[in-house]
Amino acid sequence: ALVRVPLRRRPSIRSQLRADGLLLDFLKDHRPDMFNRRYAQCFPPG
Amino acid sequence: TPSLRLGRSSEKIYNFMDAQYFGEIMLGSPDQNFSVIFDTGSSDLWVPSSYCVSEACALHRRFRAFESSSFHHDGRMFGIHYGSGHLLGVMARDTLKVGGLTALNQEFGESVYEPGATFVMAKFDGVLGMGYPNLAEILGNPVFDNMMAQKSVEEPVFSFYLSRTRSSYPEGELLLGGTDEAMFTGPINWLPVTVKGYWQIKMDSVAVQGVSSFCPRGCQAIVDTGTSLIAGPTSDILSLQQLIGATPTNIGEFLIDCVRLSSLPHVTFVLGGTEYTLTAEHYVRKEMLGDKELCFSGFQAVDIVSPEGPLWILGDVFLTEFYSVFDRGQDRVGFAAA
Repeated sequence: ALVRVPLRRRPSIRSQLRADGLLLDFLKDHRPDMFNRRYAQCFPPG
Repeated sequence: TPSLRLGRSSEKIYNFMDAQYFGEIMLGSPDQNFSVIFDTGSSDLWVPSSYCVSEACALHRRFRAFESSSFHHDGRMFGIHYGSGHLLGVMARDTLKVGGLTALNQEFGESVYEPGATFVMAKFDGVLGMGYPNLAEILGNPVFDNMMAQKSVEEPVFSFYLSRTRSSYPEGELLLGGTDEAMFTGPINWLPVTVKGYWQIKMDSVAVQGVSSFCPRGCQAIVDTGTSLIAGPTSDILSLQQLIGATPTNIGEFLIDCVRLSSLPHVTFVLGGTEYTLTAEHYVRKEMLGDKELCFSGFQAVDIVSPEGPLWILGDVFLTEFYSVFDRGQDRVGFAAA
């Protein structure tokens, strides 16, 4: 058989959190690596 | 229950923060419906269990084994690592229906513990992995392997159409068993799978405005419907962000001035000698915040090192522009203009 599965597109968790003004706190609590991403270009390569 | 079979130490490339495309599946008899991400970047099927203790499960549909007449107890534990935590669960077997297709005795995971708030907000209940078997944490055949073994698909091929706009119908489509000519134009360009785990291929180079800027001697890329953006090694991505004029926010995103889109450079991925060019319209994600439009870069830094070198990830930002075909019969990936 050749079966089609329709996919729906929904706002991402990130978009929902941003719209609710909760993204900053969420990322601080749940993505500690966010800091070093922010400043990755300040470190020597590697 | 035998010893806990923890997932492999390699961190799964789950970034469900940005996942946007979901489809429905049914498990058990009578049918129990779940909304899942069809994810070519993993190979496990799992849904929340009615025994789940996490806050994240409270807001999702949960599998009730005791109500299914086709349920087979397994009981072994499984664990899947995430960037943001660890998912724990129990293995089970039951009848799975996807579209009109039935896979009997499908091994899947019932999650009993789900990490953190990532899933509390999620619009999906679980994940249906469509990678190769050796990527699986859960014993037994991944779903598409089961469908091939039971000869329930016409060809050992599946394909994805993902629409970039919310207004089009369908917003996306997974086709099991072949391709849909109505969803793409021009020829399908094929690339051999280099390592059978992820759908991993060789990328020749990445050029910004025609200048071959990254991966000049070739590198490895995976085609991952479970990742929203295009990801690459931090050093390359930081340079790329500068070339497209994106500036970092204090939470690791990269913003672009929406009025400058028309003047931003094209980014071209060369795969199998064919150029796949994304304009700013393609690689910038627009988001309304109140009455204000924000423009985010569709590139993100993810450092995944494989024995073949650092991996790039071609996620939805790429797959909305290029129809993708996954051929397990000839272990190859095909792209065509969506």
